[in-house]
Amino acid sequence: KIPDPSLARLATVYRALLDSQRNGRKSLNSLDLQELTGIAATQIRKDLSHLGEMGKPGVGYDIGDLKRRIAERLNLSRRQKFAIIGAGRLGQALASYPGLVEFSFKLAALFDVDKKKIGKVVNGVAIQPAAEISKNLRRHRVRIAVLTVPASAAQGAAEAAVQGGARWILNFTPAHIAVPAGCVVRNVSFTNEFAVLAHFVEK
Amino acid sequence: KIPDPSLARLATVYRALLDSQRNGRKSLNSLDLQELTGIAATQIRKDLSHLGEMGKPGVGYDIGDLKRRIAERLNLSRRQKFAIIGAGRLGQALASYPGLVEFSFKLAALFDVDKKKIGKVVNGVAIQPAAEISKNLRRHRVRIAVLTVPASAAQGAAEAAVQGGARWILNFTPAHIAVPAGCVVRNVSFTNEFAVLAHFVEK
Ligand SMILES: NC(=O)c1ccc[n+]([C@@H]2O[C@H](COP(=O)([O-])OP(=O)(O)OC[C@H]3O[C@@H](n4cnc5c(N)ncnc54)[C@H](O)[C@@H]3O)[C@@H](O)[C@H]2O)c1
Ligand SMILES: NC(=O)c1ccc[n+]([C@@H]2O[C@H](COP(=O)([O-])OP(=O)(O)OC[C@H]3O[C@@H](n4cnc5c(N)ncnc54)[C@H](O)[C@@H]3O)[C@@H](O)[C@H]2O)c1
Repeated sequence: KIPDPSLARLATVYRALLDSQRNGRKSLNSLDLQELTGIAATQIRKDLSHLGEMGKPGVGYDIGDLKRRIAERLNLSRRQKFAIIGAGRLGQALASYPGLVEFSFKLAALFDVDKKKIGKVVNGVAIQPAAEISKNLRRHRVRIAVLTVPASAAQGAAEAAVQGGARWILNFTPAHIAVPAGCVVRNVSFTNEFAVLAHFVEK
Repeated sequence: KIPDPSLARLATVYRALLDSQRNGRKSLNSLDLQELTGIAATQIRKDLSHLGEMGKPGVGYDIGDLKRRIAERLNLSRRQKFAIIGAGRLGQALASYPGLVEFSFKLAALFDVDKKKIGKVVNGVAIQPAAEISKNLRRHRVRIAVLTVPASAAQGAAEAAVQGGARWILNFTPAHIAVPAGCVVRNVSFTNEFAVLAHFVEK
């Protein structure tokens, strides 16, 4: 099993490989990857060792090959449908973010309670009433729900999603969410990014 | 020096302590913290060991004391001013997020190029023209700049911020930013959260 920090770094390396391929490169080495991602080359080589035997020393990596191996190991090539509950500022910014498509995440549904937002189309998906969450997730077999509602609405939104068959919840709200056994909640906070930055500001 | 993953987890623990204190609790143990944060109690005890001698076995932690020690070690109690460049969906969601105040981050300025947004007030701060970035950051001694502009505008925005004295950049755009030596760029991507989640979806 790959530890979380390695997974996050491998996802960053994967994105850098996609960018390089788009710019016409065929191969690169761990120093190139350090330049592109800001992650130390020694750390990248350690993370890549989770994928088994890698590149020939001194020759570098074939971008197509490395991309495939990371996608397989990280399960990035399987199409994952997700729904966003709370189509406000953060919800819509996430819905429009091109980075998610690169990881085969497909926005399947958007929900909100605000009558003024229902029916609006964001990145090709129409915002639906929150009352439809359970029915809609079940019909389209959506397993991942992203919560970008106010903290006070988070638990209710999670329950509706779980009732509709969601098993993985990405919680952007500051509320603590309780889910039944078998469901996984990952809490996301940008404040952790700020906190890590603050730690360096002092040095 | 505390490794990044520990810093991010300690920031999560810190937020859980703030929540518990608000709910009137005086003390708690590592199992309580596991319940509140989703981080394993053994991992929490390991992370807390970076702070030196901790709580008495079996007695738990005094919340006020633990909070102070984390804030000191992570440098969270020093007020850090930051500016947001790009006051669109993500920029405004970040500007309004109450979690940042808890880490003593104070929104000092917001910038945009869109004439319709300039002058609008978000969380008590008026959106200013991007042409004012360097002058404004220098006048208010702002060292941290958050980039939430389109990828094509990211490098230019970073240069204006560095010219105004910013030394730490939190880059939410998919663009790779080049900065002079002495400046630090941290790239933030929610896609890493999704990628880590995807890895578990399969298991
Ligand atoms: N994790 C972080 O670091 C971070 C950063 C910024 C914002 N946030 C959080 O993200 C959430 C959204 O922030 P925002 O700035 O986009 O807020 P917002 O007010 O712009 O959006 C919230 C949306 O949720 C909708 N909503 C309310 N109740 C609902 C329900 N029961 N079901 C479905 N939709 C519902 C509202 O109509 C609104 O459109 C907040 O909880 C905020 O604290 C987290
Ligand atoms: N890191 C992630 O996982 C993630 C997730 C969502 C969005 N994003 C990124 O965040 C950025 C913002 O996304 P959004 O949905 O808020 O977009 P948006 O279009 O709503 O906001 C962008 C804002 O930047 C302003 N702007 C454009 N050029 C500027 C300049 N030179 N100086 C100052 N302001 C300028 C625009 O007027 C607009 O208000 C994008 O780069 C997007 O790719 C990243």
